[in-house]
Amino acid sequence: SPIDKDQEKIAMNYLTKLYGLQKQDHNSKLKSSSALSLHLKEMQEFFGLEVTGKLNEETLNVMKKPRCGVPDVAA
Amino acid sequence: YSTFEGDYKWKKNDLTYRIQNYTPDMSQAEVDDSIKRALQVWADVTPLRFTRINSGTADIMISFVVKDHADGYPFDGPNGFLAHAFPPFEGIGGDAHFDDDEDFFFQSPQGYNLFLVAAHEFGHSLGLEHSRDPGALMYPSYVYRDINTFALPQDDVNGIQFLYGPNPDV
Repeated sequence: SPIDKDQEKIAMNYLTKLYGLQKQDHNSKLKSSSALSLHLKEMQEFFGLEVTGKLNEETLNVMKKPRCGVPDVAA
Repeated sequence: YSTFEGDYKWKKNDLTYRIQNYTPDMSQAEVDDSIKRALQVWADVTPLRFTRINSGTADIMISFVVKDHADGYPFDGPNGFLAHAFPPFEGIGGDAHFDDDEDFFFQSPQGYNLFLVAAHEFGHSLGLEHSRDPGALMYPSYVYRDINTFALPQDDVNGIQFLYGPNPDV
């Protein structure tokens, strides 16, 4: 199913807090989407998910699980 | 297992801890017991020993807090982030914060078991980062385990013994 804006927000927040994604630069859409993809790949690799760099249902489900707030990778 | 980049380990084996406040979810005796057993998990396999103090600054300061609690890492209300802890260093290093917007339980498998969450956080307090091993205690997601038969998974034993060596008394 398509990922809506709210789900995207959850993902951005998750990657900012835990995977060192910088607050998005709204003036540089291209730059931000490649940064997002890079950090998504890092997260997917950490959790043993299929590494696509794209937000999908499986990745979102992992992001929604209760967890520790310490980042997974060194910031 | 994974350890924090840099020299994040305690330079002494005798560490102190202090419970600064309590969650209303459990009795104080249950919190005390959960915290004591969570630290003992790590003491069982290393030379580290933990002594509780009730005043002053301990190496590991333990508190139940909500939302923004002035450390730059605000909690997010129920579910989501359950707790966090800082690796060993002076000051806030070693301290463990639990999100009191969560429902913590002593024995029940419902809600979040305080012993399991605390044992994970104390792994950070001692210098372990998150593990990619889904069976490890240091895996970032919360997984309920039977606490009556709990044994520290080998990945975590390997990690903590890499930092501190084995328990000389065993």
